Amino acid sequence: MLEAKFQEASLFKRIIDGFKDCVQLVNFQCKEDGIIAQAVDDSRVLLVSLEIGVEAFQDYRCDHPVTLGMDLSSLSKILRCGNNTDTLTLIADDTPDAIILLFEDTKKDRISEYSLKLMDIDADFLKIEDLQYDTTLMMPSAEFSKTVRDLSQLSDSLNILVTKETIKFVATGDVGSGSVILKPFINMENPDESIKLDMDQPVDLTFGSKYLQDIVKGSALSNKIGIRLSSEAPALFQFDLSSGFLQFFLAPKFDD
Amino acid sequence: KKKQSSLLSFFSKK
Repeated sequence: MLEAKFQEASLFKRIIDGFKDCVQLVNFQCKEDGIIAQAVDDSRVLLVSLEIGVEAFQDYRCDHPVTLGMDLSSLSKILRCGNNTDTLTLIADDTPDAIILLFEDTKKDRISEYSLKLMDIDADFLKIEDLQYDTTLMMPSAEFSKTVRDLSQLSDSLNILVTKETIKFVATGDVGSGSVILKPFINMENPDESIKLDMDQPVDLTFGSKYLQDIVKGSALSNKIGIRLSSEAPALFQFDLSSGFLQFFLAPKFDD
Repeated sequence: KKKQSSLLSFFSKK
C-alpha cells in the first residue's frame, strides 16, 4: 500500500510541470524511502531523473515497492483539478491498476478524489555512472531561465563557456547574435541570488536551445539551479527539493 | 557545424 501525502498539491504540480513537456510516459518507482523516476526524451538527448525523499511529504507510507506507470499529460489534467493549497495524497495498492489522487481543502472540508489508470510502460532505464565534471556552477534559476529564453530566440544552439572568472552564454544565429556574461559573486543578504563557480577546467560546450528551454521549466521548483559541465559527458542541471531533486542530463553538441 | 550527440553514447542501458 502506498499513501504519499503532500502538504500542498502545488509541490507535486510543480514537479510534474517541470518535466511533462519533454517526456510523456514515466514509471514512478515507489519504495520505503521515497519516490524516484527516470525518463529519456524521444530523441535520447535529455534524461530526467527525479527523486522525492520521504521528508518532502507530510506523511509517507509504502509497505511494498510499487511501480506506477503514468502518462504525464493525463496526470497533469488531474493535477489542475486540485487547488494549490489543498493537501494531495497519492494512494495505490500493491498491484494497482489505477492511482487515486485525493485533494483535501482542510479549511472548507472539501474533498475531491480522482483516479488515473496506470500504464505498463516499457522504458529504457539508463545507468548513470558517477561522472567527473570540469566545472560546477550554482546560480539563480530565474536568471538562468531568462538567459536561456532570451538567447534561444536567436539560435537553435547555445554555447556555454566557463573560464576562471567568467560564465558566458552565446547564441549566434542568422539574424544576429547575443551573449550574456556573468561573474561569480556572493549576495550576503540574499544568498539565493549569489553566483558560485567552482572550476577545475575551463569548458566550451554547445547545447540545443530547445532542450535548455525544457530544462528551465523546472525553475518553479527552486530559486537556484546547479549546473555541472564536462567536456566529455552530458551536462547536469539540478533543481533541489527540500528532500530530493529534479535532474536533467543533457547530451552536448559536438563538432561534426 | 555541430552535431547533436546521444545520451546512449555516454550511458548504458540497465
